[in-house]
Amino acid sequence: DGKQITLDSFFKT
Amino acid sequence: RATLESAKEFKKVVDTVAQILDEICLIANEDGITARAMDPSHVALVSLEIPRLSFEDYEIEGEKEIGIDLEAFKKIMNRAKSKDKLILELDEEKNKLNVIFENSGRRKFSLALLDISASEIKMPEIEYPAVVMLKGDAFKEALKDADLISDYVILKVEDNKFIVETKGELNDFSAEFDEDSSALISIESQGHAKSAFNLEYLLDMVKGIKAGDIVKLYLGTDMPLKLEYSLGGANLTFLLAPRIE
Repeated sequence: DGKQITLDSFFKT
Repeated sequence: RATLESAKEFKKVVDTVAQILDEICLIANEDGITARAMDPSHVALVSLEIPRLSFEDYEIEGEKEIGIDLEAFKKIMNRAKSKDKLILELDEEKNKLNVIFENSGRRKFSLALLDISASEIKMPEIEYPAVVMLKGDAFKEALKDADLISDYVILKVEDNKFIVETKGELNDFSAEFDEDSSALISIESQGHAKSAFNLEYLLDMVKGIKAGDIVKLYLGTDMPLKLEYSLGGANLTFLLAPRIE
């Protein structure tokens, strides 16, 4: 079921 | 000063946004009202847009930032009755937002404004391999089904089908929407898409959806979900970060 990531990395691209 | 025809409809907007955020800074200008913010954990983003045309009446000079405690606003909006109009009136002198329910009488709450500024967040430009439009209540029901089984859900697009599935320790659930499904309005995809999401957040995001509403889902593989729908004259857009193996 995985690990929750944040949105932050998607704002940097 | 802005007037909306149905306070009760707008209550659903406030209810939904308040599920994810504690406070919000509305930006009001001649185009209407917008707001955008991430939740404190940076897992979810909410973007709200109420175009000027959605208001029955709208008067403004320049641009105003209106910081709102959503818990307090939600409690007030819960007092809306079915035929109430809603008037939102900024009192800059008293630093309050007047929330007025107008029907046979007039009930006015004055909500203290918060000293917060609008976030500068722009929506990230993500290219999504799959876009699905489907009946909002069917999506919401599938999420509620998945919630019986686990605390996460996988949203998948493959072979022109949209699939909602989850696995628990013992039990599994899946819902498939293909071209024969009356709930599926359209599906566009370039290859497969598969991402896992926290169900609690997703259920919060779809809270305001009712029968007849249509949701638009943008999906990729291990990418944030973008979810859009309209509610009470407002356009709501959510981003939700995935769970990754």
